[in-house]
Amino acid sequence: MFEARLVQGSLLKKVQEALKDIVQEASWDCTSSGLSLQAMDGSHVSLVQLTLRADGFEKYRCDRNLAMGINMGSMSKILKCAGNDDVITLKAEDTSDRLELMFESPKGEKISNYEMKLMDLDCEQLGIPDQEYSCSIKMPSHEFARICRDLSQIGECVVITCTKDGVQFSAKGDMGSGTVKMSQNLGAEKEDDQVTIEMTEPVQLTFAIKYLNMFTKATSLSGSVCLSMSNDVPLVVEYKVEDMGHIKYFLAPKIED
Amino acid sequence: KNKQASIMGFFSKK
Repeated sequence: MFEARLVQGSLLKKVQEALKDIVQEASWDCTSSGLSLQAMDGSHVSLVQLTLRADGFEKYRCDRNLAMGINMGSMSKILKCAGNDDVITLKAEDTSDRLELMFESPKGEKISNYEMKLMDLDCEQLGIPDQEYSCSIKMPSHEFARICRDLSQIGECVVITCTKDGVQFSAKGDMGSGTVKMSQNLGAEKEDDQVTIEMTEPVQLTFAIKYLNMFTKATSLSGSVCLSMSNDVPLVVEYKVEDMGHIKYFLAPKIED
Repeated sequence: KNKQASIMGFFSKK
């Protein structure tokens, strides 16, 4: 038996919105420690990894490890039926091919039950190495979203350059070029407004902006975003999911042919 | 000219 009850159901709605454009089908892995998911986009350029720890749920029970094959489009449709203030409960029997979703309004006067068919998925899981990065940049998530959106009008690629002075995002295309520089700003009143840069070695990498724009669908989950980079390895874009977990997006760089 | 790398080139299969 698997059962997970989340009082702040809007978090699950936001997580789903942050995943659905990148991943069409994914295996949601349920263990006693929590829910996790790892999936690549269809072109195998990016990978997303979600962790929601068991202790973040008001009630969590998982008697046996379960891999639920989920069509993300269907999951989105059903989660859209939940109100933003609803409590969401997920339930599945160990051998069932269905996931039950229950949405309770805050005062309990409305209870909706949905059932979603699960799929048999043969997902390839990749081992993500735990590594140190040359640069870690924390910045307001809405600023990162804005930069990605703005520069995607200029070109298809963004060059991210991180030095001790700051981080620079540049794009160029047929009509011209654009550059946005963010400098460290430790004086901001709110922690989410701070820009912090930790660097052991300067880094310059080039990425396809369309993937970064998809990652920014997670913006509403967290006030800040962390970018981790080292030369010649995938970029990590991490959003916290309150104090219960995270979504990490990995994006392979463009390399010289 | 830059070429898009695959994420699978960086992470090993489990």
